[in-house]
Amino acid sequence: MVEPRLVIHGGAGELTPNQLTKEQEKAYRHGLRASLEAGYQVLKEKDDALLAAVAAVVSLENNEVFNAGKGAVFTNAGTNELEASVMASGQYDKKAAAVSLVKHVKNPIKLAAELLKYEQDTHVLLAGEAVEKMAEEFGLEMVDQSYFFTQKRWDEHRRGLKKGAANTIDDEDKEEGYAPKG
Amino acid sequence: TVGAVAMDSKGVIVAATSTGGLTNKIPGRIGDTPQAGAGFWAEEIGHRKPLIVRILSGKTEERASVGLSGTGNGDGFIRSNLCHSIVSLVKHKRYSLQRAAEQVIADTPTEAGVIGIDGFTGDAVFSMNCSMNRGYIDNGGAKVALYEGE
Repeated sequence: MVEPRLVIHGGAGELTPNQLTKEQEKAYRHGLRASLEAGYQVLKEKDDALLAAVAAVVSLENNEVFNAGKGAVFTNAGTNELEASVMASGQYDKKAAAVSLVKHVKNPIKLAAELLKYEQDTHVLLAGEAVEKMAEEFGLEMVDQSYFFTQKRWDEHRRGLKKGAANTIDDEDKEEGYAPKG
Repeated sequence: TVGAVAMDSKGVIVAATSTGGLTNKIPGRIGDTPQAGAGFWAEEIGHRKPLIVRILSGKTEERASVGLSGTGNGDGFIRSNLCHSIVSLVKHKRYSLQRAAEQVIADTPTEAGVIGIDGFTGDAVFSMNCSMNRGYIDNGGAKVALYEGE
């Protein structure tokens, strides 16, 4: 027996204390703490690392402050394409399961976790419409692309198009409270 | 990108990672998050014990799991197969996960951060060459941080 524990991240990049407003910093810290509590609650109740890790990530996907699920960034075509993965030591033959180019699944991490447990299919990485159909068959919540929209990310997207390159962050972004997305 | 690494009382470790990717990425771009070994990894490892320990204790190896979830410049993670590179140092050179992560991240030219759990030591692992939103919880309580060095 070992002591259960949980670690999380919400994105990495260049960030210094004067870059965020007090409210933004508070929103990040609050979102991280809420994710820890959601995951650790499951760890205590179910003692299952997969369920706990998924619960922690679902909390972050549902929080528009972070770049996953609601609040995800936009492609240069103005769409949201999401991806997620899970990998477990021991206990699951498939070891890992991942999804990419997902556009209508509210919580992509839940789809990856369902694929990990889904014995009828041995593939590790699935992308696009076929895996979205599997999400519907698994009974996962499907959403319209507008669910992922946030004005902040949309403005970042429009500013980026003017600059003509992916993920270039400049002073204007920083003034807008750019924070690491990873 | 967001991620979590959890360890239950059986010592099973799971890495879970989810992302929207890069602002203004080209549609169809696949990042490190769904690529095993690049943006994530979890594995149960066996370290054979030294001969004298095997003779005295009868135990031939020590088994434990390690797990990682990464965030930063995804294409940098893909090019270096970053998370698997870290775990390989644990597996083949018996580094602690923290030491392995620091060595690989130090050699990474692009923005990179990883979180993890080392089943051999029970330690939570954080290593980054930039800032990273991160947090940790166990029965001693929770702690979150945003900035490098915090």
